[in-house]
Amino acid sequence: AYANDNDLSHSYIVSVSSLIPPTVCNRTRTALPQGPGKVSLEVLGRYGPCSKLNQGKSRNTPSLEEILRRDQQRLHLKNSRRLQKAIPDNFKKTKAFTFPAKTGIVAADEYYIVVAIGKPKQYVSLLLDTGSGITWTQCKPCIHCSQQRDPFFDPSKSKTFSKIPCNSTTCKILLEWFPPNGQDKCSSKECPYDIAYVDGSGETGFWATDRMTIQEVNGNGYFARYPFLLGCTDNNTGDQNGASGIMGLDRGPVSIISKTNISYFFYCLHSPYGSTGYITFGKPDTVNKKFVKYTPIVTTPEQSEFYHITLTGISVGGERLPLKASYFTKLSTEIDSGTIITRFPAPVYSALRSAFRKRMKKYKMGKGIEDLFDTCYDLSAYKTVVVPKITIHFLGGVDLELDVRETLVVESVRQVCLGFALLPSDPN
Amino acid sequence: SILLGNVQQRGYEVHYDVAGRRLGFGPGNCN
Repeated sequence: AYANDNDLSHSYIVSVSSLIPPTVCNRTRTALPQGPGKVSLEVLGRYGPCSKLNQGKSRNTPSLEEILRRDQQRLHLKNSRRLQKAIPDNFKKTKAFTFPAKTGIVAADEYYIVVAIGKPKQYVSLLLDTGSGITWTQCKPCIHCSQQRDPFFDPSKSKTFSKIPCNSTTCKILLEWFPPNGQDKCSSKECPYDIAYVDGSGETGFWATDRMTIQEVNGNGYFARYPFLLGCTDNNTGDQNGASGIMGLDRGPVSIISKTNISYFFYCLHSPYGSTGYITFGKPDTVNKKFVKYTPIVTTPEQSEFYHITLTGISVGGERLPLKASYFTKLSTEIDSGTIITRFPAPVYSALRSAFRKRMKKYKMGKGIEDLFDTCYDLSAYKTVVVPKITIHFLGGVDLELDVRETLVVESVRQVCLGFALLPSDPN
Repeated sequence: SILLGNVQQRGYEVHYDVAGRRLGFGPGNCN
């Protein structure tokens, strides 16, 4: 009954009901990666059934459309940042130059860890974001904190908390790296920072230092940094959906990676179908490391802040898309834990969509989701379906064969979508 | 450019060897 042009060895045969994410937390993993020189923490999805931020209340979970809309907003802001970086410094300093998009980060989505700040320790949940650098948390007192369900960090209760003074050299450098909106110097004794989101929300706050502790639940693994530079947010108009901040993991000058001796970390992000994931700060065991396949991180100055790698091709159902490897290698590929959906430029997305649709032609197409997904299927008439395997190829012979649940985004059995999207065009 | 989001990272352990300037993918499923 299967279409002739498909090769079953390059496809998944799955039951349609198994595509629907579970609503009950199922912790199946028994142990986190452990050993000398490393610290492992549980990673939770903030919208998933194991999330402590949701408090088990479905009303706290935004719709898929809303989550995807936020993901798209994040993309627009990232594009704006790139645009700003492309402009020469001497031009930025001219009076005639004004830039509409502000430097900063937008809320990462999906995955968080719990860390301790201060002495005595106060535990806060921070979203993991390899696409941004500033680690910030919501501090008391705050003006708009109604959305937040996690405890706030209260600086007045920490013996090790210090504000970065306005007149310090550190503040001067920070203001240069992260210029606050509408002001170029301190308005009080604090050293200000300002994060703006494209939807009009944002945070204002000030730079501070305190003790940051990353500790395993069993207390064995332990990592502490003091003083650790962090943003202390006092006015949050955005909805972080329960999380109380972001851990910036990029390669920029203020991230936890740059400011500590962490030179290696790895994570496993569970799918909605699994239970919980983990992040480990430190190197893996030699035995495990031999199963890891590496591709180089691009190190040009323009790409030094984030994690850029080189994609060489994509296969659908065992067949490479008809785009030359030289075309792919000219593109810059950033891996980002804070972005949900993979975005491709038009030629790549078009070729991928075409190849996928060709192999799924026996199934009835369904309604799309937002402007993001245009290749969706109504699978309500089927018990099992055959989905072509998608493999992403990277420099160094690294092949990422995606599981069916990393290929599809499922709203319901009537809306099962190819889980890739078109990169937004110039966001001017 | 291309942006590789977290849906497509989920099946793998993603390794950031920052000092070694390389990024790796290992067996995943978080088990």
